[in-house]
Amino acid sequence: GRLKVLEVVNFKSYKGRQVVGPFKNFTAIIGPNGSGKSNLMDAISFVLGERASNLRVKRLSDLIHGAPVGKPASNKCEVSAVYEDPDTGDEIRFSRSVIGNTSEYRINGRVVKVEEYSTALEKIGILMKSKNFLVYQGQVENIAMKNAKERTAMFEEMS
Amino acid sequence: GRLKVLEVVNFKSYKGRQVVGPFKNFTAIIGPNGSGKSNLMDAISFVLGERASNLRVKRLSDLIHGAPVGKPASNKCEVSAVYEDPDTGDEIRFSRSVIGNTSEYRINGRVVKVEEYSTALEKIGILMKSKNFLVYQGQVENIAMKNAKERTAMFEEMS
Amino acid sequence: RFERFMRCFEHVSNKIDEIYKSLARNQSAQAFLGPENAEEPYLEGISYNCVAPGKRFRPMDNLSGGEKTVAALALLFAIHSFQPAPFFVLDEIDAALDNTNISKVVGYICEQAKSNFQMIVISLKEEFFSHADALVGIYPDLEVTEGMVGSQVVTLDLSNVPDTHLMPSDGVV
Amino acid sequence: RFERFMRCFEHVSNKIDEIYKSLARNQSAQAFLGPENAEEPYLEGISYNCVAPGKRFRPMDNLSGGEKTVAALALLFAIHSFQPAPFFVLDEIDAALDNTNISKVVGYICEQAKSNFQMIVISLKEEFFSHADALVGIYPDLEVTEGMVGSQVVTLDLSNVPDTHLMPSDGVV
Ligand SMILES: Nc1ncnc2c1ncn2[C@@H]1O[C@H](COP(=O)(O)OP(=O)(O)OP(=O)(O)O)[C@@H](O)[C@H]1O
Ligand SMILES: Nc1ncnc2c1ncn2[C@@H]1O[C@H](COP(=O)(O)OP(=O)(O)OP(=O)(O)O)[C@@H](O)[C@H]1O
Ligand SMILES: [Mg+2]
Ligand SMILES: [Mg+2]
Repeated sequence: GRLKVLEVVNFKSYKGRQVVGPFKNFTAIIGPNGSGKSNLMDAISFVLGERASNLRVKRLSDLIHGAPVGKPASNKCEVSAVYEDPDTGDEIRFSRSVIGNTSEYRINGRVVKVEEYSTALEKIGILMKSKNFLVYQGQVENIAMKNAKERTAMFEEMS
Repeated sequence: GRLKVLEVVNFKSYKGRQVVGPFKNFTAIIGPNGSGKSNLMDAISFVLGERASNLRVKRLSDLIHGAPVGKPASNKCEVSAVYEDPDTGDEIRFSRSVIGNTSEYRINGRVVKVEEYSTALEKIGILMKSKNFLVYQGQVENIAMKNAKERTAMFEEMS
Repeated sequence: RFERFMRCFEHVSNKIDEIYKSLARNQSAQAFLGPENAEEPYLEGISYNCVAPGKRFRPMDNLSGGEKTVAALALLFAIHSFQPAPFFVLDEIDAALDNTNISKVVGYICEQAKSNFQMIVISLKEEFFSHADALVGIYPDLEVTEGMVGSQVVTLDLSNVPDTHLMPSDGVV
Repeated sequence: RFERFMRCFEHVSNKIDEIYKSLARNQSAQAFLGPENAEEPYLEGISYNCVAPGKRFRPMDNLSGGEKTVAALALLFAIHSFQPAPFFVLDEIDAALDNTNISKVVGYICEQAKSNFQMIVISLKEEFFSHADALVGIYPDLEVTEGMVGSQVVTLDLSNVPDTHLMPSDGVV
């Protein structure tokens, strides 16, 4: 399967509702320094369950557009990712939002607990525990330079 | 004043004696990945007194060409930097070599103690303690992201 | 538990050399994962070593910035072959690569993207993003009310465009 | 001791804003150094804040990769103005910069290199190195005896060449 479309609502530098996509087999995100490219990656990590410290913020509420400068555009932000299984054409819509400082998870519009959400992600091959498919800006060399013990721990988590 | 010429002898990937220069007001070092560009910066840092850990080696003897693969080209390596004062035309030749695992310092060919060497460098404005003029690969963002206490310590060292 | 660990470790260490060779486009390149304790690898560390094309075996911290990036991508793709996530998101992984290595990495990505994984990359270099099937262009847009700069998005579908250099070298949408 | 600290701190904090404005080529850019304890700055920390062109004041870790690089260079050059070393050596500082920021940084370097300092930069990007007065080209060279790859050097004096794009985009000597 694959990611088809991403929808961001008041997430970081993205004001209001913006739809990104459709994503193809090889999609490149381009734009000048400071335009919001890494923020879009943060949106993808966020909807897959990433925690605040790996999203470059101290608190989840800082993800809301304008919050870091004291002018939040709303009391909530939301990201939805539409996942598509190309063989069957089935689609699943994963959504996560922050209201105040707590997260709310939905699958196809229905509110679910975080356990059900991560189990559904694991079913399509997304394990947020080992995150071997996300490489944040400036981190690529670290993958090769882990020490021997850290590497064993990485294999431990994968198996 | 400024750096005029650099001479490297069996230093890292540079076999035998190689002369680099003359350096102009704005000189760029270019070449493919792994060709030896950062090794040339290491040569400049080395001749100014930098310690092994900031030269990407565990011991000074690993700086000798071929040493990390057990085939050292010689029992010593040496770097000389010719500094020129454009106003007077005077030149000073700073040299540092490693024999075995200890350093030897020379000014215009004469062996000197490390204290005299660093005093002569300070006279031309090179303070290896604060190193504010060397930015190693991948380190540029860290200059802005130091924490507040580290920044005070930096000003402390400069004054 | 032990079986699962060994299955994972053996799969990745069998694959890593072949992936590194095809990423570096050079049969003399070598990569291997070695347990420090062969009987019980999960008790001790696992070392990772690469021999860059044309060079001899040496410690990993001897590699240059660009050589480390290629070694890291080989490990990333070898791990993926054991536990395939549906897509990758890679943020400016080409920062330390010269143009020769960029075209090797892009070539590998284009081959894989057709068959077994979806690639989403962030890049500033035309040599990299001009081979994509679709471009997502982000541009800053001044919000009049708040005096703040926000992000706007435009999407270009390139799957029908022949794979040539698309943009002037500043490549910004 | 206290006087020396204050002289250094005051010099750099007076200069930082002007240097950041000219590096970013934008008068709306702002940079300031602020002691956490105004009476005795050397007792506590010193904070550094930048307002990127067109944006509002926000914590430093909110900046993007490219914005942090420009902020770092401004601080580096401001410190240099207090304690001028005879030359700089900068290794791939342009890795996170887009072409617009590269031309701003190169413009600043070319202005300064004429008067008060010597610049030695390592770069993979033609947009950066094509403005240099001299190029030092490093190329790998196979040493037959050892089977090892070594480095060879060639130097090109460009001071008489008009400042145009010199190289094909792979820029390798
Ligand atoms: N909650 C928020 N509300 C509004 N703007 C925000 C918010 N969080 C971050 N930003 C802004 O987003 C910008 C950074 O965007 P981002 O890191 O995505 O840039 P980028 O496109 O990746 O740039 P680069 O190429 O330099 O890496 C910053 O200028 C920051 O101020
Ligand atoms: N003592 C030594 N003898 C021989 N070769 C060495 C020695 N030390 C390091 N090397 C080799 O030098 C090479 C690295 O060079 P360097 O880091 O200068 O590359 P670079 O040109 O900066 O590349 P990049 O653009 O990827 O940063 C490595 O391949 C390493 O094996
Ligand atoms: Mg970014
Ligand atoms: Mg390098």
